[in-house]
Amino acid sequence: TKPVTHHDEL
Amino acid sequence: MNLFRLFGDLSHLASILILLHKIQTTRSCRGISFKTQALYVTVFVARYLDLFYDWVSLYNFSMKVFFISSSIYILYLMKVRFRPTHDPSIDTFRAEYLVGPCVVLALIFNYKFTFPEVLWSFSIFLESVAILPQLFMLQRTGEAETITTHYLAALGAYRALYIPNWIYRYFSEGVVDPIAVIAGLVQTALYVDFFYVYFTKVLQGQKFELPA
Repeated sequence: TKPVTHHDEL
Repeated sequence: MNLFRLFGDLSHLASILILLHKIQTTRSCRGISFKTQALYVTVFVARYLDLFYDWVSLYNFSMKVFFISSSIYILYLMKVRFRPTHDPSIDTFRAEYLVGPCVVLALIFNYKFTFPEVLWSFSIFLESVAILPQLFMLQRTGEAETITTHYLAALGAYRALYIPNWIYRYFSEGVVDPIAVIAGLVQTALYVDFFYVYFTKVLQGQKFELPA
């Protein structure tokens, strides 16, 4: 898994 | 977007509307911690400033604008409009004990050592503990108006619903956001005691009262 930041979340 | 996140966001939205409804109809902010509300303004401003330079979607944009503006409006209601109904003497949790460690944590744990990313991390950490002054106040007074407990339940449900959302995203998109997940688990765990009383008393039609 790639540690992606969910900056699309609120 | 998945249903968990959508319902989480709607629950968050509902919590704010319930709080506004409570303040407007009772014309009082009794039982509401000003410190917690001020921390939420800090959280939203720190995290959502990206709405000026990062476009995600209309949904994302509108929610950010709503969360920032409604939280500031709530502070106005508490500090100006219904000021006499707010009793600072029971809102005694030291908020600086939360802000300080969150700043330090954000400087250590972030995805990139840039101003917006550190601010983002800070807001995630601060959000996870921002409810503590409110829960502390509840603990002190030992009881709460039913409408206030509905507000807290909706607010607690919001981050709880994000947990299945993250599990879903892990399997469907193969992505994981350790900072948000760990802070989200902490945030949800803080509500466990509250939810226990909420489910066993308030939803059975009784008053929210903590055992003496």
